[in-house]
Order: sequence, then structure tokens, then C-alpha cells
Amino acid sequence: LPKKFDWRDKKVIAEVRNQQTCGGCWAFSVVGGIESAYAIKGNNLEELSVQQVIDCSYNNYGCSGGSTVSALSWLNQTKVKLVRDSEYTFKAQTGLCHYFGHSDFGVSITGFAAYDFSGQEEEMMRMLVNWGPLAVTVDAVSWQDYLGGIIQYHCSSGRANHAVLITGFDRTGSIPYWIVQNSWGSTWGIDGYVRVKIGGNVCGIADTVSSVFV
Amino acid sequence: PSRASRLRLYRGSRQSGFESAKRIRLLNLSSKDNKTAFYGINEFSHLFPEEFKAIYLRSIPHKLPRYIKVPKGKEKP
Repeated sequence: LPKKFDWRDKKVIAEVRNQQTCGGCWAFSVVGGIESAYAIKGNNLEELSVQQVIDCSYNNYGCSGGSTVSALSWLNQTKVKLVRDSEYTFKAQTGLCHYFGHSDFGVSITGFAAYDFSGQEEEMMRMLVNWGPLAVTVDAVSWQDYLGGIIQYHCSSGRANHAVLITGFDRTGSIPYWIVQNSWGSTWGIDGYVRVKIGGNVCGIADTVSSVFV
Repeated sequence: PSRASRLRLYRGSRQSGFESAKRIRLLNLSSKDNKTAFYGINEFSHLFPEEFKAIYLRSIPHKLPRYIKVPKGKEKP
């Protein structure tokens, strides 16, 4: 494993987005993972529609909440093609599901993997390098006032309430950390990102880990 | 808004300001070096924790099986 790895360096991570007052973090993290998986396969980095997942994933609750794993199950079962964000724009509220013709551009997933990696963050790093960015859930209560630095304390596991995307890790310094993309806009945290200590399942970051294949 | 509702709003914002300052002070107690996370006023600090949770923290937990490492050479596609 390298000491430092970040999928952003390979230009396969889309810009930080802003979920506004919509509780659709679960859709942002899943769609972020699909965009990256599609780009890692050699395609152009496309911004895909989060609103489509929010509106159409019937096993979730749109802007009122949802689960990354349920969203991935729905995407895998239906093989629905995610269209471009520009075609189905984000409205920050749940709406009616739009359907698109077969000829339109879209990205569907071929499968996904979802595991509990608690106590195995070294393996989780390997998965990140081998599979691509990881959609994870965390307890983000203490993130409300976060400005920067590496989160090591005040962040428990076992009470996941937010979904984000791990894009990389850095073990070059005294405190190894995950590089995590959030969906609260680029003015929050470190240009929209947060650093979470590797080891000890800080914030429950290793409890629900998913990777998607396209 | 009426005078009473303006007063309620003012009291509410003063209370949330006091609460966030207290919260941030507690969170920063562990920041002994420049690597540990630091906390302060940002775009969400004015919210009460319950409000923040109700708006932004809407991920539903999902229990997953533990990852079991497969020995090299025995991986399945």
C-alpha cells in the first residue's frame, strides 16, 4: 500500500456538491462513487444526477433520508441509467421520478460490494486503492462546527447518521487520516473535505463501507 | 412580525449563539496540536444540534456483514 493515495490526483473525483437543506447525503455519496467508478474505467468524468436517485429510489425517503446500501440495491436491481446532472438537475426537494428513453446517455451499475470493515481499516485502504472511492456512513454530529484538522476525538461509532465519500488516505504524517468528501459545499471544512483519523473506527467510518462497479 | 415574535426570535438566536460557543469550547479542549481537528463558527454553528441533525443528518443505518479477507489465489471474480 502507498503511504499516500488520493483518487483526486487521477482526476476521477467530481467537484464538491451542496445538498442544501435536503437530507439526501446518501444519494450524494452513492452518485459520487458511481461518477468515479465510471471515470476510473477510462470514461469522461461526468456529473450524474443525484436528483434522479432522490426521486426514483423507491426504497428510500428522498430528501427525508435514505440508506446508501438500499440505494445501491435499487440501482443494481433495476439497472436504471443515471443521466447527467445537467439533464435532471438538483432541486433540493423530493420530486416525481422522471423516466428517460433507452437511447439517452446514462450510466448503470454492474454490481456493488458493501461490508463492515471495523477493525480492518488496513484492508479498507486496500479496497479503496483496488476498487475506487468508498461510500461510507459516519456519525457526523460533531462535524457541525468543524473547520479543519484531523478528527480524532468526540466522534463515536455505532450511530451513523450521515453518508460521505472517501477519496483517499494519507499516512505520511504522525496521524494517518482518511480524506473524505462531504456534500455540504466547498466552503465547509477543508474545501468541502474532512480528515478523519485512520484506526479505531473514528466516527464509525468503517462500519458501513460500499464500493460500486460500472 | 409582531414585537413578541421578534423578541422570541432574538432570544432564540442569542440562546443558539451561547450554546454553539459552549459546544465549540468543549470540542476544542482536545486540540493540543495543529493536527487535531479544530472547531469554530461556520455556516451550521447557528443551528441547535437537534435542528442540524434533523436537516443534514438523514442517513438511515444499515447493518452489513463483516468483511472476511480471502486468502491470495482464492479470490472469486
